[in-house]
Amino acid sequence: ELEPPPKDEL
Amino acid sequence: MNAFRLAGDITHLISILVLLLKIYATKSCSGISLKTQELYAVVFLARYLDLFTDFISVYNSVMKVVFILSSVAIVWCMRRHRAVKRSYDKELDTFRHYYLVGACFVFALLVHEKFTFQEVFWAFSIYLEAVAIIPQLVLLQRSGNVDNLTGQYVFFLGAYRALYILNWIYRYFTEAKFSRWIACISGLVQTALYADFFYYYFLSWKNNAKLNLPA
Repeated sequence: ELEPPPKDEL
Repeated sequence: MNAFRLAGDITHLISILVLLLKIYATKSCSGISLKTQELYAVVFLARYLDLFTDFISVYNSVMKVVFILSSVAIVWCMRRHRAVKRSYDKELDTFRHYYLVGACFVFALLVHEKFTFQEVFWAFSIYLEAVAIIPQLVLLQRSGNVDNLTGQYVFFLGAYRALYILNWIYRYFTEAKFSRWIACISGLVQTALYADFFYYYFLSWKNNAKLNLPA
């Protein structure tokens, strides 16, 4: 399973 | 971090500062929807649950804290400050915003990236932000007039939305792994709501007439 990218937006 | 996102964050911050300035300087919140402000406070509280679990950058953490504190401060002023409270257009601000909260939460339970506490609340905050402006637009439509600072507040919020869309387009083409379709689609819905407002706001400004939004 793909690791979701970190939520870097506000 | 690209220029569009930074500019988007800055205009978002400016919109909140304009609103705080209006309330502080005029001791009045006339024309401002408490319901929209409450929704924004809920949006930030639900979205930034990751403040203590995921560290992105100092910038990211500081902005999160600023957004939470400023949105809670605005709600506190409108509810508790004696003079500000008196100027609140309660009888015009009648949109049933609890329905929006409920609908967005149910939608977040159905559509999310992962079924975890944090992810469901993240999706909920994204959906709620997309529709949080509706009580404000309804209030403006009912009162039929927009003072300068309220107009600028909505203008900067709209600029933030437009810049975030440019940011997503930029990221889509420059980052291999960028796929934030929940945020992107919700962002488009939100921007469409603003575009509608801007159209009528522009017309009223051009004709030097009262703002008149269709039902």
